[in-house]
Amino acid sequence: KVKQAGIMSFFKKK
Amino acid sequence: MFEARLAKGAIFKKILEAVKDLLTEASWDCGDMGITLQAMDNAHVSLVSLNLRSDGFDKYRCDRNLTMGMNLGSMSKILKCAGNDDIVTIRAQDNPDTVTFVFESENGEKQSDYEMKLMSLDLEHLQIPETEYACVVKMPAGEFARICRDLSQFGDSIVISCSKQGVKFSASGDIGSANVKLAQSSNVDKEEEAVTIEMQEPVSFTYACRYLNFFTKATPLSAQVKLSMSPEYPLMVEYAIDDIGQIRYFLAPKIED
Repeated sequence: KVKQAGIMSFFKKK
Repeated sequence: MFEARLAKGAIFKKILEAVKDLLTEASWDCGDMGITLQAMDNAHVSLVSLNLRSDGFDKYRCDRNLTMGMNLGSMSKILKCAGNDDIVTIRAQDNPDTVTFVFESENGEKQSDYEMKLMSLDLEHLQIPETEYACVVKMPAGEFARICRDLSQFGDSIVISCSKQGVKFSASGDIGSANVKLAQSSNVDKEEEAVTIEMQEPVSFTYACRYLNFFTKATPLSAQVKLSMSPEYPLMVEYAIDDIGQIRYFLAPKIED
C-alpha cells in the first residue's frame, strides 16, 4: 500500500 | 514604485494558467533581481517556485522590495482580459494595497488598466536544498502532457522509471495497465523534439496523476520539460520561460506505507 508523502518532509521551513 | 513591463504579455497569461488550478493564492515577491513566487498547494504535497529575472523584462523598476499577496483566481480573470499580443505592465506603489495591470495593444491604439486589491498573506517559505539528481530527463513538453493525460485513465498514480535504456511511464488500475517507454533520441534535427537522459543511477518512483496534470498546465510556456529525480527528494518538473526565467514544480512521491 502506498501513501502520499507531504512536501514538508523533504523541504524545511526557512 | 514598482513597475515591470513585458512586451510578450502572453507570458503572464500562460503563467497564470500554469498556477491557478494548483494554488488559490500566493505572494509575488519583487526585488532588484526580479519577481519570484513560491507556494504550496492546499494539501502541502507540491511546491511551485517561479522565477522571472529583472533583465528579462522590457522595463523593470523596483525601488523597494515588496511582497504582493494575490488571489490567483482574480489575477487570472484580469489577465484573461489582455490580448495575446498585448504589452503587459504591472505597477504598484511602495507598501501597496492594490496592484495595477496595464494592457496595451501592439499598435498603441487601445490601453486598458485593471486595479486589483492585494491580500495580506502569511505564507511559509520553504528552503529548497541544492541537490545532484540521480536522473534528469528532458523531453518535449507536449509529449509529457499527453502521457500524463493518457495514463491518468488507468489509475491515480504514475510510476516513472528511468534507466540507461530510457524512461518508462506506467499506470495500472481496474481496467488494466499501461506502459509508455521513451528511448533517448539518437538523431534529432530539432532540439525541442529530443528526449535526453542524464543518469547517475537508475530510479523508479510513484507520483500522483492529479498533481502531474496540474503541472502540465505550464506546457504552453515551453517546448521542453525537464524531469529531475533522486532518492529521498521530490520530483522536480521544470519549464523554461523564454529568456526570462523558469517555473519549477516539486512533487513529493507516494511511498510504501
